[in-house]
Amino acid sequence: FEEFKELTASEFFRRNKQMLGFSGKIRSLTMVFHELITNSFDAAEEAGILPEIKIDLKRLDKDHYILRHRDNGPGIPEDFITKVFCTMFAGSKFRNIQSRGQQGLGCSGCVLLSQMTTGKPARVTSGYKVNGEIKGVQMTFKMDVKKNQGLILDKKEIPLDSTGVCIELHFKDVSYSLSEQGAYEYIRRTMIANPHAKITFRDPTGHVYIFDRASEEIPPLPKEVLPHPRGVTADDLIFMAKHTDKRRFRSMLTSNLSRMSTKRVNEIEEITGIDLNKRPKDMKWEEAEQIVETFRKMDFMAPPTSGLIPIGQEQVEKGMIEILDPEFVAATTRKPVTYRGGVAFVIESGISYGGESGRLIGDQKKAEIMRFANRVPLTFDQGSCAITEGLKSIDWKRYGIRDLDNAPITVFVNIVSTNVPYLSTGKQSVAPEPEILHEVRQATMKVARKLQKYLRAKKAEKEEAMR
Amino acid sequence: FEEFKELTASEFFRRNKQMLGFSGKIRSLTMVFHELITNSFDAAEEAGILPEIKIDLKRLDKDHYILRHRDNGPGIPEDFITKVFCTMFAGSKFRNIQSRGQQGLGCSGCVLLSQMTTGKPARVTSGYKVNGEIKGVQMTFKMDVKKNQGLILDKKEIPLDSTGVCIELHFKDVSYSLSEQGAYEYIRRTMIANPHAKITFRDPTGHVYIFDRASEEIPPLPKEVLPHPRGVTADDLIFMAKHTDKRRFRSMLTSNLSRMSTKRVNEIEEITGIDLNKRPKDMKWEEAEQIVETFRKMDFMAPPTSGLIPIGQEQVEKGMIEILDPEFVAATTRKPVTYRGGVAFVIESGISYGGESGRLIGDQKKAEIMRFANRVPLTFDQGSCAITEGLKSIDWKRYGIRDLDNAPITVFVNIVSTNVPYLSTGKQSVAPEPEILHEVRQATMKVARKLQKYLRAKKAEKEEAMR
Ligand SMILES: Nc1ncnc2c1ncn2[C@@H]1O[C@H](COP(=O)(O)OP(=O)(O)OP(=O)(O)O)[C@@H](O)[C@H]1O
Ligand SMILES: Nc1ncnc2c1ncn2[C@@H]1O[C@H](COP(=O)(O)OP(=O)(O)OP(=O)(O)O)[C@@H](O)[C@H]1O
Ligand SMILES: [Mg+2]
Ligand SMILES: [Mg+2]
Repeated sequence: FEEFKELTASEFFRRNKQMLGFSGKIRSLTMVFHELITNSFDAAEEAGILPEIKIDLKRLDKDHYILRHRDNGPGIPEDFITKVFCTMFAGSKFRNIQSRGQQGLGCSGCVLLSQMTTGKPARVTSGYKVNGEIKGVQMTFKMDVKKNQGLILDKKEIPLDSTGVCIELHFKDVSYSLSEQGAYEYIRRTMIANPHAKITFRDPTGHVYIFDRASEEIPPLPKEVLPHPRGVTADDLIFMAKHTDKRRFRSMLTSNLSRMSTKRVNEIEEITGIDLNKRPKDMKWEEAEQIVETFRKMDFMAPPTSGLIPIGQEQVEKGMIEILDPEFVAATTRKPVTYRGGVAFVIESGISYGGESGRLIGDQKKAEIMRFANRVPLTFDQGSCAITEGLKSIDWKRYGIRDLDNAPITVFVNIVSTNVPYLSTGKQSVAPEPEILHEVRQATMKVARKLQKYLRAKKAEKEEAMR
Repeated sequence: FEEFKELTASEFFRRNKQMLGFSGKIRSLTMVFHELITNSFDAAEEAGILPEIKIDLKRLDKDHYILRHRDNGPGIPEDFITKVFCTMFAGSKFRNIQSRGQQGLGCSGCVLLSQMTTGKPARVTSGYKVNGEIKGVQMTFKMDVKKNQGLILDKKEIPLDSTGVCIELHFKDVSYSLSEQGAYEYIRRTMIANPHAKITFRDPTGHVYIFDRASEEIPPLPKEVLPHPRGVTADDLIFMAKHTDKRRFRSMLTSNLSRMSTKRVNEIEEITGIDLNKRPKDMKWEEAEQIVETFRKMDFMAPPTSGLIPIGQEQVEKGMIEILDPEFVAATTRKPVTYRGGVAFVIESGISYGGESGRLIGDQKKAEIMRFANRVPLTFDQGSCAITEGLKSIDWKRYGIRDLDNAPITVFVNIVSTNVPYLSTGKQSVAPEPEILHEVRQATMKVARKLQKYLRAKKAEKEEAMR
């Protein structure tokens, strides 16, 4: 036990950067784009701003780049900059609201990778409002990996005329690629799910791509979705009880759980015989189990539809038409349901046939699967993802598709949730929770039935034409 | 930024227990077995003891169990018990020595799952030597999830006549299963790679399985394997320089890197013109990059073969014969090489044909893949593992196997390393580092060639007999 020690989160991830998704040169750079873009989208949307990002990737040498990423969000106050970029497990996304970020790791991981491959500090310029005025600060800093905090090397006030964050990072041992795993393809897929965003991307050759807005509508802001009684666990109730400021257990229930009215609380009190007026801290585990067991037997309304914001059937179809130019497209959005812990989620699924649908492998068109979570493209770890598992479990023959290896189709699946159960901190695949698998299948079979109708009609037309 | 906060590691994993591998009832219980068994094996081997474990799984109700796990290792000193079981990222396996554990998460995850599903405390009895005498302590404790530390509820001295750790945990929402993903199969596979261990397992029906030792030889203890110059990065050198107690950079090099002699250090000084007598902290990033670049051009001996301890060709074949009763078996162990960062690893591969080899799916025998890392069976996440990727990339037709979906073969692959690059904290799949993929292919093709010879000879014999 002389060797026994405790690591900080940053020390752990420095040893295991593949767990942040930084494995391989192409994938590492794509993951950096992913982390910075998702942060900028979250920040702008929260502030009610249509997101606009300017990205400039300069190539200094083979596998050696400078990345400059600027957004138009509300910026980051000076006192939070090193916490945001140099502290792992630090963020503002730990609440029950749908957002792309949820771990407090993303941009700190980018700073860590930059520092590990080049030894250079990061430079952030942040414009943010203080009492209606725009304050501007520029900071140069490094991560103290041993302590999971930042080391400020330079700091100065600079005049800025708009809010937003601009970060400049150097990278080595990464590679920009136009392949399916590369940064360009990542941006393209991001635009399908985020038509209200604009990204201007200048690639290493100097070519400027403008991914323009297809919609001037800011999507409605997701609202807090409290845990649903159906699925919440005894541990959740005890954990809430420990950290609540409510004086009575019953008021904790009504304020912390969705669909929990005073009437229902009285019902529970009646059924279990437990006094719910007592203080939260006095609730025992066995009682919490009884309460959760009673929840399971009661009828609660489904989770509210307003909190989660899916892309929407219309926009999924529009996005697929735009990039795939197919002869057929159909999408559907399911109602909210919950998985383990009472966490609400919505699955939406779209299918397109013909045109650019599917992927050409050799001389054969295979089904292309586009996975998204909270509007973010999932590019890697396809093999272990619940979405893939759900899609592969469908009997495609019943819908006129011989099999997924032989079909000019693209299947688009997006899961939105207040907490997506990712399989690893790289956030590229979703855990196969039974409820999620069920919803992926149901949503996809619904649009597959529409495809089947279309294919039958097409076949009938053809046979008609041949007579 | 009012919502901005920092989570402790335990808070993070409480929200994301699927990242510890606890996803699904069967898998969750199997992962608990995995974490406790690997800890007991590591502890006994480090102390030069043949590992012996007694496991008792009592079923109290549907999906409700009490697990008692006792080992014969050196025990845990009283002052370390809560650190071991209640603090995430705390352990003794962060050095450059091959061991099953490497993250400091495993058994803390088990305590967390127990607490989250039952609210019950954990109870540990530990017998450990102090000045030649055996001291015994029994502790009952819970994890303070907010602070990532333990809360001792009870502690007493008890007389014990041997060293070792006994832990008792309650679990709900888990399920014991005889299926491939269940705890029984996990134990069985563990025995293939650890013939020197003995496990007595009493299952919920009361049936006692004795997995007895097949060998009385304690495997040689792995030795520290320093990072190899080929692959070590500039960041590694700067990180070492920051935390070394050596006064000169040159002595830091010779003591922290393998195959680094004074002669080689002088060569490097000559080639780069950098004064290697200076203090480690005075080394600049650009100079570290130059040094690493020079390493790449020099010829270093391969990493030492003594530090890593593979299972060994003989034992792999013996193990496969024992459980598969095949008509043919062949295994091979590759020499140590390094992947990114100069981390040494060894791949060993075995292939068996006929008998119980392969897996019956419907009426067809498919190839069965048994993956191991540092002698630990990898049961889950097969789809995303480098071992699977390496095996699938082989052109099996060349070796007389039509394809992996159609072959009565079992392929056994084990990777040993001082740091296995797992893809997630669940430690069930390995990152596809190019060097690892290469070695998996080379090792497997070598034994596949032997299989091909056998199949040809068998075919020739058959044709001969038909004349
Ligand atoms: N461009 C930005 N503008 C405003 N705030 C930002 C920006 N980027 C990051 N932040 C803030 O910093 C926090 C930490 O970001 P980080 O990417 O590390 O974690 P996250 O986005 O919360 O979760 P994840 O690890 O899943 O990405 C965010 O929660 C947000 O509050
Ligand atoms: N049965 C045991 N006997 C002796 N020491 C133990 C035992 N179990 C755990 N330990 C000690 O506690 C530490 C923490 O164990 P834990 O399982 O949390 O992490 P680990 O084994 O180091 O890494 P991993 O998360 O990869 O399993 C170990 O490194 C070891 O020092
Ligand atoms: Mg983020
Ligand atoms: Mg362990």
